Amino acid sequence: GYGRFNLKDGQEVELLVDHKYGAIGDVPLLLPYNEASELPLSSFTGRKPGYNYKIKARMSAYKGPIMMDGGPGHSLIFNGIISEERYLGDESFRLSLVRSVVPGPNLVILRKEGEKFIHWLETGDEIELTYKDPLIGSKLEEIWQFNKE
Amino acid sequence: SKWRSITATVTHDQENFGRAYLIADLNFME
Repeated sequence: GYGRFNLKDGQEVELLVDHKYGAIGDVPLLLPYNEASELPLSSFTGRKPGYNYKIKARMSAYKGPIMMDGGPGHSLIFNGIISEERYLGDESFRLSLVRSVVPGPNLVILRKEGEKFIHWLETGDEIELTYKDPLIGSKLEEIWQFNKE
Repeated sequence: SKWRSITATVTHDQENFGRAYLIADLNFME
């Protein structure tokens, strides 16, 4: 089997995917254990920040050659939403604006469109970053100006 | 990049729910 729960290739599983889309530690939890399976989830298009999901997924074992940079690997492939609900709490969470890309330098994942600051996730989905404190705005502007150059 | 890490502490932006994160704090490590 694969991952810490010894999943079989092709096995159907249920996962909890929470509202903190793209946050540090954003990993699906395998049911009924409520623990990370240590296998990445792929193909969950349509996931929206702020919503908790119970989904179905299928374990897919990678049988190709191993790449120097880690390359593709075993994964859980999204196979449908069982339920979704809007998150109503106000818990804060952390987002990394720097991403390491192998091979290459670390990248700051931030751009400005008009007056909006945009961050994008590894899936390609984008999220706007807003602020109330003007000091945060000036820091984002500094990052963006440095990034642009 | 100039920064080794930039971490934003965020919540959901209630005025733009599902589309935006509201930043409460930014931490830099050069």
